[in-house]
Amino acid sequence: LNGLNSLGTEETEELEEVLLQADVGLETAEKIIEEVKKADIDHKNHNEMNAALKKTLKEFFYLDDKRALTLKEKPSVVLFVGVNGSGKTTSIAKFSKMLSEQGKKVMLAGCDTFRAAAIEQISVWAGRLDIPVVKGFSGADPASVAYDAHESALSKNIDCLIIDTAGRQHTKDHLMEELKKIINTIRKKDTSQPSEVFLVLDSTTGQNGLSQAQKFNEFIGLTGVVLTKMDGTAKGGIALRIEKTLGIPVKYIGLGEEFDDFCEFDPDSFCEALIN
Amino acid sequence: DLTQKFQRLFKNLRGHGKLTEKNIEDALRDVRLALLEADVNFKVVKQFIQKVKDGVLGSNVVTSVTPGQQFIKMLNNEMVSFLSGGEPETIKSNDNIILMTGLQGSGKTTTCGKLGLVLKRGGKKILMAACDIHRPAAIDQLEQVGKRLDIDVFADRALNDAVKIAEMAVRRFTDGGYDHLIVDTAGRLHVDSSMMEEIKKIKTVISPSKIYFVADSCTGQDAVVSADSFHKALDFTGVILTKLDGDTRGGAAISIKHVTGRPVVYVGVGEKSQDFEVFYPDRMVSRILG
Ligand SMILES: Nc1nc2c(ncn2[C@@H]2O[C@H](COP(=O)(O)OP(=O)(O)OP(=O)(O)O)[C@@H](O)[C@H]2O)c(=O)[nH]1
Ligand SMILES: Nc1nc2c(ncn2[C@@H]2O[C@H](COP(=O)(O)OP(=O)(O)OP(=O)(O)O)[C@@H](O)[C@H]2O)c(=O)[nH]1
Ligand SMILES: [Mg+2]
Ligand SMILES: [Mg+2]
Repeated sequence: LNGLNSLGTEETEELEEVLLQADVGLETAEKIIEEVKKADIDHKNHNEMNAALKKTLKEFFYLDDKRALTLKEKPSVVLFVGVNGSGKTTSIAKFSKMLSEQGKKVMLAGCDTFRAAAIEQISVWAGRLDIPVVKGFSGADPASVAYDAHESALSKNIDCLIIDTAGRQHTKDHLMEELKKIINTIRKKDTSQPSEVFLVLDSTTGQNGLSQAQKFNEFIGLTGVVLTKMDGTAKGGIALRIEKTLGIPVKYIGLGEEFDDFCEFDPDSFCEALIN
Repeated sequence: DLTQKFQRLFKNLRGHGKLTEKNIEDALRDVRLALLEADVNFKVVKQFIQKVKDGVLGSNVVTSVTPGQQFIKMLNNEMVSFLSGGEPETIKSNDNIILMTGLQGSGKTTTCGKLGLVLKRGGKKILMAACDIHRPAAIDQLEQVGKRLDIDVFADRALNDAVKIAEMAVRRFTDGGYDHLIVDTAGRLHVDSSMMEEIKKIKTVISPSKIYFVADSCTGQDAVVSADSFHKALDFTGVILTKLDGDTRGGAAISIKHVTGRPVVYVGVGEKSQDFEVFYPDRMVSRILG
């Protein structure tokens, strides 16, 4: 009977350690182990074990039909949000390059009017990409910058307007309301927008990542996750919990600090990397 | 929260006297879940649970009238002692040169300003050095931070070498009669060997008396890996944990202390320069235990 006593305590512990180290969290780790134990395989066979484990992990990423980029109308507005330092501005540069290479006319909106040199930072990226960026003066209302950018994008026949926002803690309601205001401002001109709202999440984040996703989703609704800094040693396992429990698909991965260090999220290679 | 859980777990024992090993196992399972949810590294959790278990079995918790409260008190004390100890690492007047290091986006540049402000308010003359030549507008960022706080910043946009800039900054520090030099560096991965070589070289040329590993408090299990790696490369003296104004429990504090032996010295509690505090182990423990 391949089943309940198939996995010894030592193997179970080893499996649990791999999963915990990957930041999947204890409850998720226990669920995965239960599934693997029940699997109809030879649990003593290393290859079959790995295959079963990978299959179980991939089941958390069940939103493959929602993973593709959805750009509605023109200009399609894509909003990048997330906590401080997660990699939003850099991800926008990478995402913009990707769209430009697909022949799309891209414009940036520098709606981080708060942090020191945020405007200079996005301007450098826009310059490197040779794409227009609409920015405000430091301390300006982010929603007003979004408004100006949207106006400009409409008049300049832009395909995609990408909005950078200031980092913020999801526990600060007034900052979360600020994001709502940006979205409402865009909706005044086009109720079909934004086409996408991406949570940019640092892959070294632990279980707090779920709280981040929950809160941002509650306030503004998220359509996808960008998981950054996957070129480090963190596995980004919190993404399993986010996609499974919140129904938000992981769409892109950040793999470094340059333009090309960006790719579409592939559950198969992600799960493969997690168990290695 | 844990206290209520234990009150419930142990309340059936009142009148029956002794805690059994089974009761303790149940309680420890809850502790384990709480600590893992708080992002304490699982290896550290294992050791900690064992310590608590041995402590409980050998103590008067077992025969106490309020075992739940006693248990929590023991947990608390064990964790506080886990986080305390080691050299007190706040800046002294002869800590002239301070090096800031850490992973990308952890809060180094912002924290340079925070530390500078604290020292400036103590009447000291501060110089900050912009040694991140890698991130777009990094020098602008530190200069703006310095301008806002009226703290001098040394930068050289013509020099394309972080080590040379650090060297020049030390010269400016000495010639300018400053009390403290705070050196900001680029975020880097512990697995990026050329960047780890760079930070080692910076350390060699500036010879800092304090090296702070600036870490994001919402870091998960990977905290032990990166901290261990940075510690082996630089032998940093202390940790600054940032973004504690969020709702992360901050278990990384325990993991980092455990694997490096280095204490958390300061914490960042917001984006403004004033949002900076000295680290108190007992406050952190209440937060981690939820
Ligand atoms: N190694 C690595 N570094 C990254 C990645 N994405 C971003 N970074 C770095 O992370 C740091 C922070 O990136 P930003 O783009 O400024 O992050 P942000 O979310 O816009 O930050 P705030 O606007 O301050 O909240 C920078 O040093 C980036 O170069 C990635 O995928 N890999
Ligand atoms: N909420 C909050 N934000 C913080 C704190 N410390 C820093 N930040 C923010 O975190 C983001 C990253 O801060 P930086 O100072 O640019 O981080 P860094 O380590 O210098 O980044 P790199 O140089 O790219 O590695 C910014 O948005 C800061 O305002 C803190 O304690 N709380
Ligand atoms: Mg940014
Ligand atoms: Mg910096």
